[in-house]
Amino acid sequence: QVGPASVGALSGAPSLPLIQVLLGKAPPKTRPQGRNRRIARGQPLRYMLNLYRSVADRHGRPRRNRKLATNTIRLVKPFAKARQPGAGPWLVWNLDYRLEIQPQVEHLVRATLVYSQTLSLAQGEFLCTAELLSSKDAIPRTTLSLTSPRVGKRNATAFSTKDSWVEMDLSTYLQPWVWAAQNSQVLHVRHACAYVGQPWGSIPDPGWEDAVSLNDPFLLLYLNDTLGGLWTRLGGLGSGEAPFEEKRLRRPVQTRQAR
Amino acid sequence: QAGNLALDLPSYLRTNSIKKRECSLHPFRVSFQQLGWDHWIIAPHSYQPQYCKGNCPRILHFGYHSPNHAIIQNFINELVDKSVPPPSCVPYEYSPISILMMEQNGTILYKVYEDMIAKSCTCR
Repeated sequence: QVGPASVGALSGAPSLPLIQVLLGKAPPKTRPQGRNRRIARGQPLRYMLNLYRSVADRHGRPRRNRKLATNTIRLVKPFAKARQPGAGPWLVWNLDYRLEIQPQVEHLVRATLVYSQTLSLAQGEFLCTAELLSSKDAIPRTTLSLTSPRVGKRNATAFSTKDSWVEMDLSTYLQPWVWAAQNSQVLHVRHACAYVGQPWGSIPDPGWEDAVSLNDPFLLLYLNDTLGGLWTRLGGLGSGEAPFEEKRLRRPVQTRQAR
Repeated sequence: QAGNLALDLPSYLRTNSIKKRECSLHPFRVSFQQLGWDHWIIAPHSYQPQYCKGNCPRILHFGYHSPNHAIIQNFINELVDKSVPPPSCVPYEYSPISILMMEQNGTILYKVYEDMIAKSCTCR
């Protein structure tokens, strides 16, 4: 039996690569109890848990029949949000996302903007949409436009399906040279929702704006974190272990010659 | 002298008396709560790293995937100099683990960490 060993207790071991990485990612345990859990909740957490369960079993072992092309997926929530007035029946927000990609250690393979097309809330049913904006002048880069919600063309069953997620592929807009040239890793997105749960023109229950506002779109960055990047991040080769690791990677054990 | 050991290999392989203490993979599970990491690792709740334990046999047969160096070191320990230790029982193959976690800024991160679960053992 061993007592709980916090990450902090291992901070005196900077030469341990895994510990070094964990120290860089782990939030401090000194936060008020439960706060970390509250940070990760709602739709983003549910989405990531579903994704996790689809690719790994309950012990974290990758499923044989379901492999991802990348070893890292980062869910990014907006860091800034502003309500945009005067958009007809739509309630519109402008959202800013910080990509925080480290090009020297992380290779961006794919990026998507994920949002729920229909929201089933206590206040009613809502139709939502999102579009990517140009980083400088806030001009829509995607073809989506804010027209009247097409209530008549949707049937009730469409809205009864909860969490109708849409993944908008942003890969073509997020090539490294694009955001590197702009010297900014901030992405601008417009998110719009309209109340459609009752005959058009009715007024939803109070508080629906706040409820819808809790379901902001989020980014999914599919990254490949490289071992080479890890060693670079740790400040180069120090202990002599790295050359062995690199050698092992170049010639896997499975290909060793028989003795 | 080393050749004599090799000639003894067939009879050695037939004896199973010390097999129980021989180098092998053992199951082990630890929760992330025990490691003090449960405040930022969302899934899984527990981790099964497994471990290798046991004595390395006098004659390292092919099943241990021991490198030539380990076999020679074993001979040296057996025949030449006891101060040179016999090979150690250590993991040979590993598998990765998928972890869902929170970063400091509240970002949710899915990450695959390689070489986190021991799958088999070797003597080297």
